[in-house]
Amino acid sequence: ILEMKDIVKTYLMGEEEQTVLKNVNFSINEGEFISILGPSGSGKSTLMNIIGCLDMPTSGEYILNGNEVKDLEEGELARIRNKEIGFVFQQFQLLPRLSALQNVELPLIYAGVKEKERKERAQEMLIRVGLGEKLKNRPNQLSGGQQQRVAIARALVTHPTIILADEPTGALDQKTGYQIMDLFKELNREGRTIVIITHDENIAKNATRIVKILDGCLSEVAS
Amino acid sequence: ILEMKDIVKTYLMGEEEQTVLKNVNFSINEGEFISILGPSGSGKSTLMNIIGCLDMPTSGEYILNGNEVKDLEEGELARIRNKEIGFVFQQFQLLPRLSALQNVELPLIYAGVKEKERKERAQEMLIRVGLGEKLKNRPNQLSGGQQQRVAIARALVTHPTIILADEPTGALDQKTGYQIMDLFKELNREGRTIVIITHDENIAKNATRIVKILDGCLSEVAS
Ligand SMILES: Nc1ncnc2c1ncn2[C@@H]1O[C@H](COP(=O)(O)OP(=O)(O)OP(=O)(O)O)[C@@H](O)[C@H]1O
Ligand SMILES: Nc1ncnc2c1ncn2[C@@H]1O[C@H](COP(=O)(O)OP(=O)(O)OP(=O)(O)O)[C@@H](O)[C@H]1O
Ligand SMILES: [Mg+2]
Ligand SMILES: [Mg+2]
Repeated sequence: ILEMKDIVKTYLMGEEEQTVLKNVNFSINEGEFISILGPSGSGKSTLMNIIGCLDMPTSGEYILNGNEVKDLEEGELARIRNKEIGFVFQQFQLLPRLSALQNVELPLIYAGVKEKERKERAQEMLIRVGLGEKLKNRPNQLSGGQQQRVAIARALVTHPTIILADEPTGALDQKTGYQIMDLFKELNREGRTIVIITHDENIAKNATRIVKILDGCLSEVAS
Repeated sequence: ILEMKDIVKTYLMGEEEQTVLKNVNFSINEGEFISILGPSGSGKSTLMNIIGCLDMPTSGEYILNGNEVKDLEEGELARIRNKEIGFVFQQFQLLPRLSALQNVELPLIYAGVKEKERKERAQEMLIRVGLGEKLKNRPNQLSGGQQQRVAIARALVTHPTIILADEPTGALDQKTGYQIMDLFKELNREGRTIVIITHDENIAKNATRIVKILDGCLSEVAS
């Protein structure tokens, strides 16, 4: 479903060049459940943003569903990002002026879903992540872990085929974190492909494959 | 150093009242190292914001260094917040247009520290949290865990007597998280009072006292 060959990502800071991803070779088959582990600053979010077509590599090939992403038009990229990929951001990226329910409805608005169905689906997903009582709260009226769960609900409400979650349990206590992982495992049993970045080895163990990243270099770990 | 009696915090959401802290009785002696554990949404950050004088309780007594906080003038409250308390926010609250170094210098500017000493102290603290190579990066040029460590450095640079850290290791891998806890333990050996909110039992064990919070009610755990 997804293949990366010799992916390099370099940032320019003033005059200095910093290479954050160094010849990453990585492929994902449909229906896999992968965890990406690695220290702070090692390149996990940078890799995830490229997988999710939110950022372009400096060089290398990235083939998604048989197409080289570099050759895709912006309209097609936007379609893939909205319809096929669900992205849980490390810092949630919720819209501050919208309620929890409105934040989760947003991707359904872009997908052209009618209002009645939209509200029902958004509410159902928020109940699934344990926030049935918080539909009207805006982000600054929610705790950190509640905001994170709104971000998870928003990523899942379009029933994406690929779910990319950047540290989805970072702000959650152990019990709530495991509930979210049970939800991801259920979605994976339905056939969805899941990639999770995490620092927590216990969370990583839910995956069928663990990939480690250190200083921009990837290595596979038998799982 | 700090005593709370029958602290209640209630939020008004439209017509509904929601009581988040229910008659919290809690005191902290100078030099203690306390961990606050509890599930997502249980009231930890709400309690911490009241301890740090960033928010007022709906009712109850809060005596800090012998003064009832309600009777303090805004100028005195601001002085306490700047000089005596170091606050690590759950979502970092870094200023997006300033570099890591400038973000850490900010509290020293408010404290009237001269430029040369300010830059030296800010740089030293960033080196201590492992970010010596990232002084010029702005927040959007830093990873999640790197931003968190800038927020930690900013809270510690004024050498506060009380350090309040809301989930300071949430975005960090285990090794980096333990390095930060070593830094907190060192500061505690110097006599500083430390209160940490965390979801991670391993991190909580660094404290000399563990307090659990569930649905707005506090209970002490023998540690
Ligand atoms: N826009 C940018 N400009 C310059 N450097 C950047 C930029 N974005 C990220 N970096 C650097 O790239 C490196 C990798 O960042 P990345 O966010 O991928 O790390 P990470 O593995 O997700 O870390 P964390 O676990 O802390 O979230 C970091 O050292 C960071 O400082
Ligand atoms: N401004 C507000 N208006 C209404 N409700 C609020 C407001 N701020 C917080 N709450 C509610 O108060 C409760 C406690 O929030 P708090 O942020 O203290 O939790 P927490 O224990 O820090 O959780 P987490 O571990 O997820 O960060 C939550 O249910 C939240 O929805
Ligand atoms: Mg990251
Ligand atoms: Mg909180």
